[in-house]
Amino acid sequence: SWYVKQFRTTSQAGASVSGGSSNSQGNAFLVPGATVATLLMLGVLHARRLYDDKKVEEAREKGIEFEFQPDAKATFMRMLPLRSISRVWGFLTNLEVPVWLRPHVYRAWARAFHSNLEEAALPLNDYASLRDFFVRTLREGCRPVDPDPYSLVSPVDGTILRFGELKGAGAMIEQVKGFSYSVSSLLGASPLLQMIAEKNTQDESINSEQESTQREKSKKSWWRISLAYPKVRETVSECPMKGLYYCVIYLKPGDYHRIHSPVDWNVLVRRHFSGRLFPLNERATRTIRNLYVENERVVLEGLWQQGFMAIAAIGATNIGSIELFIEPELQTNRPRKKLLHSEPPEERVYEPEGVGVMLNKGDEVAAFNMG
Amino acid sequence: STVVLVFQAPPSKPSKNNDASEFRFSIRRGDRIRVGEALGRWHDS
Repeated sequence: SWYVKQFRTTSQAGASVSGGSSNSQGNAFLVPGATVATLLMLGVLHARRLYDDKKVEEAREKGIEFEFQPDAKATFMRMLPLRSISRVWGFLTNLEVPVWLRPHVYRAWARAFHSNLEEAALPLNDYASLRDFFVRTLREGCRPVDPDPYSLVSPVDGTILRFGELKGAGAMIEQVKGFSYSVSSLLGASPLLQMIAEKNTQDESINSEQESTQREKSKKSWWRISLAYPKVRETVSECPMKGLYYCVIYLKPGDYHRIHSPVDWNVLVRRHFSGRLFPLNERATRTIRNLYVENERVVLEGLWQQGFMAIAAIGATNIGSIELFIEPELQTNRPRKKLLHSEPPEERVYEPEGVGVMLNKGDEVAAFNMG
Repeated sequence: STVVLVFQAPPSKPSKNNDASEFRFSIRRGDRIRVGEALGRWHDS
């Protein structure tokens, strides 16, 4: 208001004395005025975000769970060119930072997103860009792997959103209370998963009256699947009845963004879904439908000692790239003319077929990156 | 970004032959977890 008042009095005084000079003085206030207004707006938006987050946290502590509720912001999100925005962000963060500025930039990032700089493997000056810094490795020994041979470990740093047991081929995972998505839509049409679900169904329903039709159906799909995965058929058909489980882990921008192997396993197939790049924060999970199924993601699927194993790495607006160390040539978040939701994923079966790429528990598998 | 893990493991409810190796998660919703920390365990029967 101070600026507006100044502006008004100066322009009035100017007008009375000489017309031309009042314009130039008005212009002089334009830039500072706009700057202050922009800073004020950003401040208000940030304060509102903090207030919303506080409310959500308090509700969660009271045990109140928010339900799925699309809103105008989610609708607006659908209209934005998020993939292009993400690529521009990747371009900007890939710009080289002057050496003298690097510690300041990366410390500011760490302060803003609660990253632990002590764990970075290299001195801060060695990271040429913010993108390099973001995908940094950690010092040796920072992430010891649980020594228990009968444990399955976390592949990433993050927050546990959901976990539990899945039932049958049409199994659903809850995105948020009131909305779920199917495992098959997340992982893609997986003969392996279908084989396991049918085998489980077969085991459970072996005494049921529909035994003959069930057996017929299973036999047919067995044939189709075993043609595709002859070696795998023996492994799955012989193992005793297993449970099928899931776990969803959210990575904050400040988290360590490399993905490690949760067990010793053979990666047989890789599926790359080109998709949207909605944000994946808590608000988006409550307001955007099919968030994990629509977003760009890479799925690695294979077998471990106990049977089926799949990891789906799902990108977001600011972190749209997924880099596979076992397949460095794969590129995600590429410009696409048209993005069809029903478009099948680009799939690759790793050689040798039925054996694939062997990974040990704790091995680095992939990394998320900006843009 | 988000990672979803889908995997088979010994059933959490003992199956007919009382297989004692059932898998159990060792986490809670909202927990902070790090690479290498156990998500769950089972026992070899």
